[in-house]
Amino acid sequence: LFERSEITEDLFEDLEALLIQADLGVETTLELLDNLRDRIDRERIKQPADAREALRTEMIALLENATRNRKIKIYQRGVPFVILVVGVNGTGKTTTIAKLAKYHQDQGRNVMLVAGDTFRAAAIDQLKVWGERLKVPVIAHDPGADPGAVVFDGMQAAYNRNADILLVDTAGRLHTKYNLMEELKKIRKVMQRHVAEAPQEVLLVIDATTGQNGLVQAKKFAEAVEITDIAIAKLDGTARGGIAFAIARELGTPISYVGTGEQVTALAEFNPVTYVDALFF
Amino acid sequence: TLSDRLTAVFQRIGNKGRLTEQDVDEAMREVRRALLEADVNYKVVRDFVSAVRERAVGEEVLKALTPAQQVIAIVRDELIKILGEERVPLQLAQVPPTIVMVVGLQGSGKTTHVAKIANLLKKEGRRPLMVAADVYRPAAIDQLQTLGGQIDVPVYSEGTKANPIDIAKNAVKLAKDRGYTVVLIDTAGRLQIDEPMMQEVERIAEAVKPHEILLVADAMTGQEAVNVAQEFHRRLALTGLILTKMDGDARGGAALSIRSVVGVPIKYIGTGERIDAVEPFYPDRLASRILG
Ligand SMILES: Nc1nc2c(ncn2[C@@H]2O[C@H](COP(=O)(O)OP(=O)(O)OP(=O)(O)O)[C@@H](O)[C@H]2O)c(=O)[nH]1
Ligand SMILES: Nc1nc2c(ncn2[C@@H]2O[C@H](COP(=O)(O)OP(=O)(O)OP(=O)(O)O)[C@@H](O)[C@H]2O)c(=O)[nH]1
Ligand SMILES: [Mg+2]
Ligand SMILES: [Mg+2]
Repeated sequence: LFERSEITEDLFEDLEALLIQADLGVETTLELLDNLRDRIDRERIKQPADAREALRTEMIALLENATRNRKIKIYQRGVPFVILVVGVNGTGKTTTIAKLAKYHQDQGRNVMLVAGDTFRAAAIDQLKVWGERLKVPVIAHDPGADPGAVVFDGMQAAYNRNADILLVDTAGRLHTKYNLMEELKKIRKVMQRHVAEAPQEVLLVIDATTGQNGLVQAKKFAEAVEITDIAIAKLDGTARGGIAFAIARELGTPISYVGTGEQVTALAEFNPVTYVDALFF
Repeated sequence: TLSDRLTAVFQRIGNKGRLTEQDVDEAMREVRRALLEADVNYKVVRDFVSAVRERAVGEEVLKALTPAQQVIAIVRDELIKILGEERVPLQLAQVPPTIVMVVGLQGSGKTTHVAKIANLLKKEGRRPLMVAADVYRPAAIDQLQTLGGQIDVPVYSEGTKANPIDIAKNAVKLAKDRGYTVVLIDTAGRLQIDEPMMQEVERIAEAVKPHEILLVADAMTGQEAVNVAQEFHRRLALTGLILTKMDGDARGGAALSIRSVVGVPIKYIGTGERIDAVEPFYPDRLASRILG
């Protein structure tokens, strides 16, 4: 793509195709390419290879603007650090919780899990399997129980057993469902009543295969429960999760983690440089 | 909406009696943008818009009194052509049991829809058997068994240590022995680029020769829908598509993409998490939704 000898309109067409096919969306793509044209004029860029570098740095900067917003995680002694994990159905929340549990465990922290999905068939069982595998306690009630009540018990247990990290699983829910979004707000209130700072992290899990709806998801979930971090799961597939650029650009929410497989070790910290390079550079 | 944008385009162009090809180009840019925003695949959009353009430049739009509406009508018509027929039923075998296998990416809604379809079949008076062939995902078997309990449909399982190919074969044998008329095989979510997993699902199909192989696709899938569907189709010869999570606000352009490259009928639309949240497919409804 950048192997040509000069910058032509063809280059921009090809770049547009590449960015759109990575799910960046029309608006973000047009903005990036407009900025690229400006830089090419201003900096009198003649070589496609230099144009490539300009685009690459521009894309990294766009993501870094959001990553900069990442709150510093402060793990206080005696105060459980509560991570509320949310998102639409099937994105990878429960699996991401298992991965985060392992990550924190490896850092020497005491971890507990809360089976806050009391709705979906075998959701509690699924989390319990992970709990057994990682030797991490899981606070759960019966299916159909009030998620607020399970979370309350979870907060209580975290204090009693000196948990450093409390990971709270929630049921997948479409942001278009008013009652389910209200339920999420209620879960958050339960936590805040228990510990003013909780939840210290509200993690939205987005599926890398999601198209433009990912931006709507991020907006709606942020409106309901103030998302602090985003995880993009399933980046081991062919989808690039390009909606991350639109989210960074419009909401400034930091992408903090990427899921790269179904194993419990398949979690990495989001790195804007490697992410952009993997796209096509 | 596309309708508003096209109206604006043609208003800007003004009333000069007859539109030029450039005017149509500008309208086509709006159509293209609307479809890309609806997650229709880039290459599919390119082909689609050139088909629309050809019709628009023909008599229809150049002389139309309301060119914006005429373009919309052409776009809708072309969408419906690609989206295919409504209410295409599950192909039942001449001699039971009918074997249905469900495949797709992780988290797309396979397990839930195996149960939904089993429930529909049961209500029609058939005898479905669900098969738990996902031995990888924690509590996947529990999930299918829980759903089976809710709808009173039996689940065949050999636990997580068994081989999915054997599970499928044994389930079909049991169905024949016990008179189950439809066998619904739930498989693990898998990436289309995961060679061993794709071979697994090929081998299950080879072993039990399903009458229906349904790709389950999430309505919010973006550009990769085409590559995913093409690869599953190349390796399995899909017979149908289930589009899930249509109760959200994703435009569902992935459906158009998949239909134009794979061409199998959309057999079911998932519209919620509950067992009864499944509907037959109506192309005009999906066309309106994709158009926004
Ligand atoms: N390939 C791949 N699969 C993943 C990844 N993360 C999760 N999955 C798979 O995606 C599917 C759904 O994962 P879950 O963790 O159950 O998703 P969830 O968001 O909790 O789903 P619900 O609770 O039903 O909304 C499972 O098959 C997981 O193994 C990932 O990073 N890569
Ligand atoms: N809102 C909504 N949720 C759905 C629909 N279909 C499935 N779901 C939800 O999507 C999530 C994933 O569904 P599953 O049936 O577990 O998906 P799967 O394809 O079997 O997942 P894997 O086996 O991990 O690949 C669950 O939370 C389901 O309740 C639908 O049509 N609408
Ligand atoms: Mg879950
Ligand atoms: Mg499943």
